[in-house]
Amino acid sequence: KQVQSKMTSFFGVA
Amino acid sequence: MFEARLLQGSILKKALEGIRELITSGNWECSSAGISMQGMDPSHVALTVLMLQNDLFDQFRCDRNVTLGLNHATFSKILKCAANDDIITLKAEDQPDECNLLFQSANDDKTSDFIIKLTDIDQETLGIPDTEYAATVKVPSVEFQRICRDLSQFGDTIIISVKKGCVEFSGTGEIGSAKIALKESGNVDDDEKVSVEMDKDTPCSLSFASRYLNYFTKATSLSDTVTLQLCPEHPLVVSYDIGDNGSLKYYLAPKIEE
Repeated sequence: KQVQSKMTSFFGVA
Repeated sequence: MFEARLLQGSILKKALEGIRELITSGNWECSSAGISMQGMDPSHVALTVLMLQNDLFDQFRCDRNVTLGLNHATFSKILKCAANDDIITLKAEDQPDECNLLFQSANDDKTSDFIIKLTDIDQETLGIPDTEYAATVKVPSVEFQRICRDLSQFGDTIIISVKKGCVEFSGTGEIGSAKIALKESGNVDDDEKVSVEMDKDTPCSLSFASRYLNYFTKATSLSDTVTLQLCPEHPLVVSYDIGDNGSLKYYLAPKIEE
């Protein structure tokens, strides 16, 4: 089963 | 004082069409280098980054950095009052609470003067790391738009697979499945070309929500070609160049195995 990941788990807050 | 004059006003109109459905409002950061805006959709699945460098404008002045907190639905409504061949000038004082938009018709017999109220938006900015992409694919933007539209009829996920000399888009769902393969085109000169560059020869394949890809293709009118960059377990990058001095880039988080 595939789940949608989030951008915030790839790019940190600058 | 900030003032920027864009001879090709249609660029701003098209950019807003590619932004407004994903980001309801954003901080347009104006500096001497140009204008940039970054924002995520409410579910944080996609990041949109607009860059308009100063030499995209035929006049550009920004004495001190200025932040224009804009509601994109409002901004879009005002831009809809501009003709495609209007010259658009943006003006704002330092620490502004409003932004002045001036539209001049091509034959200069009509000028429209708008004031848009700015809003305070406290939005976190994401740092975008440099990434070695396993694959960089260039396809005609209209072709990509058509593929995303056609495949999203089959399901909510589009798988993008790149191997040597070929990029494949596939979708599956209740009604069945579909696979569209584009081969690298030989005639490298014209815009209809497809190019596939692999970092190594390892094929890579990632799954993405078709809904977001269809949002991104609202920016199709900005550029004849669109660039897709893929790397396993990384967001997809979908880039539309704006002439030689700007870009509208989308980063889409992949669907991953639970």
